[in-house]
Amino acid sequence: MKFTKLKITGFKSFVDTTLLDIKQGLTGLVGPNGCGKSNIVEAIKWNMGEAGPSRLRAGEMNDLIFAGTKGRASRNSAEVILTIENIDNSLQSYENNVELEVSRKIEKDGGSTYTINNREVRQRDVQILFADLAIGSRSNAIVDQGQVGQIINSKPQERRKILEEAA
Amino acid sequence: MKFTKLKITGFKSFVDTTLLDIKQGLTGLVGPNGCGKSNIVEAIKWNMGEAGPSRLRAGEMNDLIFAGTKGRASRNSAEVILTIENIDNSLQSYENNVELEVSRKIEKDGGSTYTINNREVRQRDVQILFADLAIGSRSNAIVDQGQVGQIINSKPQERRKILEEAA
Amino acid sequence: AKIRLMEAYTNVNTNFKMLFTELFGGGEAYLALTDSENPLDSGLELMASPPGKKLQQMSLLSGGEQALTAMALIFSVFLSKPSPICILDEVDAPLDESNVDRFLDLIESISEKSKTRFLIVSHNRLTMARMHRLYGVTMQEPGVSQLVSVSLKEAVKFDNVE
Amino acid sequence: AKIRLMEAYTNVNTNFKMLFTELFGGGEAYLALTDSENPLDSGLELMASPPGKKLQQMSLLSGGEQALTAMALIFSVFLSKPSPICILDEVDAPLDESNVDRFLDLIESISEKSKTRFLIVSHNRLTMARMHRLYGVTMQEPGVSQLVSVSLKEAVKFDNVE
Ligand SMILES: Nc1ncnc2c1ncn2[C@@H]1O[C@H](COP(=O)(O)OP(=O)(O)OP(=O)(O)O)[C@@H](O)[C@H]1O
Ligand SMILES: Nc1ncnc2c1ncn2[C@@H]1O[C@H](COP(=O)(O)OP(=O)(O)OP(=O)(O)O)[C@@H](O)[C@H]1O
Ligand SMILES: [Mg+2]
Ligand SMILES: [Mg+2]
Repeated sequence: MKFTKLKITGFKSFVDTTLLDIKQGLTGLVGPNGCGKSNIVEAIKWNMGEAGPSRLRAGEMNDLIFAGTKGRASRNSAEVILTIENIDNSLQSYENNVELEVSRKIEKDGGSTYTINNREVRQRDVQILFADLAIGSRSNAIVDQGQVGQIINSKPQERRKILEEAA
Repeated sequence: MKFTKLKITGFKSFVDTTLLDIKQGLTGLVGPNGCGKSNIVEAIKWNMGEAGPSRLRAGEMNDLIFAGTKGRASRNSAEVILTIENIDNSLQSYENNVELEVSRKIEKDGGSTYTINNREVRQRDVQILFADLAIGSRSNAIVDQGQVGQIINSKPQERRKILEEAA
Repeated sequence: AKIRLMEAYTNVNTNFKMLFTELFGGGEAYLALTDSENPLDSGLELMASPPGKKLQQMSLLSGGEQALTAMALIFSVFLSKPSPICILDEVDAPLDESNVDRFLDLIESISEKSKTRFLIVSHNRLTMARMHRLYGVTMQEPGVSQLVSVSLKEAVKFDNVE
Repeated sequence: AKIRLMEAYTNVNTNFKMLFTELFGGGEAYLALTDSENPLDSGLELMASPPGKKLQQMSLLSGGEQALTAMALIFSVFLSKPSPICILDEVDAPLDESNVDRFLDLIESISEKSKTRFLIVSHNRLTMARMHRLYGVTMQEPGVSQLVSVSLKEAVKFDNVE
């Protein structure tokens, strides 16, 4: 079971369709301040079923759609697709699919639609799919910018919650 | 009016007397994690009259005294001395002194003693001396590790307090 | 729920002890429940002693030592249930060069053992130099992000290009 | 007290507009009181638009953009009452290379104009390279700090030495 591709269109500053190959080992994302690195991390979290805009540095879900610049008009929709390879058939419920394309799409003022291999599914189905893979939008395996500082400054009660993910 | 020397003895990890020349321009402090760079910043803030241990990452004031290691015995006192050159006589109240040595000393379980040029003074006197120089232990001109992050995450009401220093 | 949490605690604590010593190149550390009678309401304290130092609570360590200790905790949970992907956004910022090296040694060994794919955002040249491939994110057109594949030489310049 | 605060606000705001544009190499920003009728109880919002971007609240900027904006605020207050010494502890950690350069340009010009002496703690090689002198802090004996004067070549190695 491997993550292989990420495709972003109209999400935050990625107005044009952007493709990222996710390969074995360590892939570095570099670039100046404010160019969109953390937006990529948020695109992945959003695709995995994140329901809270504040977890994506947004006031409301509409803020995730490209808002326009001096040279480009704003958009009305955004889509993020994660491709997962299932050759070893470790995903029981998707046995016959060698590859899964998980898509989340949002229309301005219209809410989100999720599809897996072009079949419409519920948010819950996507969240369960990723939970079965020990990952998800709030997983410890995704460490946001500034999150290490938050763990350091958190109260002991808060920190215990980190253990619950391993339970 | 210039800061020219810092002398630390027995304060936190600086058990041996340590001298730092403060010269014109930019002086860099470098070294591995945990070697004592932020302790130097705290030595200066303490000397300037800081009264709250939590502002110096200490539970109580005794925590500022060298606590001992596997190879060294703990100490019973600590002292930090800041030397200020007053050649241009800009410090009215200390007119006749071309140089001021501000010392703060602490004895275990015994509280602090402040002296300026070996004459004992109150904490208030030291705090006023530095306030006249537009500096102090809680001044914006001393930016602690992690403080920029705190300003970013602070609420608008908190941020207004930063203006008060300029008033 | 109580039994599962205690099992998780024991499991994560074993990982934490081992990872701390690996990341600091020595020393020791452990996780302490503030109230082990009621694990479900208890707090979690991190006790640590970097090499050559006394054991103390995490809050008395230096900035970089705290960050490395927090990373040891994050990865001890990760190891108890490894996932196929791991994303790290500028976690190396407070670390000195030798801690960055040890941290990357750990990441590399996890990526080999559990075949986890890492996406790592960083401004640190040492970290960039150890990536298997680099993507530059740029805004050549103001406000519009684009992704390009870059070499290390370009990447260092990349951080510079507005 | 109200009049003094409003004067401080106007003064700091003028500095902030100028310093933001200097630090970002363009763009614009200003300080907004959430309740200018009651300045003593009001909140302070930072509105900013980095070059080529729309004006927005500081909370919507990236990590590095927020850090640089916060530094602009800190130095706008500093400039209204310059002090003879300024101490910065790892403020450059979230910045990319060109922002570090612009930030150091600002510090250098302040040190020349107001004769302020700076003590700067950093792990960033770029910052180290622009210091007028470097002190290494080391714990050759575990748990015991010592200060030694170092050259840049040594300093970079220093960050590595345990
Ligand atoms: N809906 C949106 N439409 C267009 N642009 C957006 C939208 N939401 C956020 N942005 C832009 O994305 C930028 C932030 O990008 P991001 O936080 O990913 O930067 P970064 O590469 O992580 O930078 P740093 O190195 O400073 O952390 C902001 O400057 C903002 O202008
Ligand atoms: N009273 C004390 N006696 C002895 N050592 C102390 C005392 N208080 C703190 N320390 C030691 O000082 C160290 C912290 O030093 P400091 O925070 O200055 O490191 P630093 O150089 O700023 O590191 P970093 O780069 O990670 O921020 C701790 O590891 C702690 O052991
Ligand atoms: Mg970022
Ligand atoms: Mg420090």
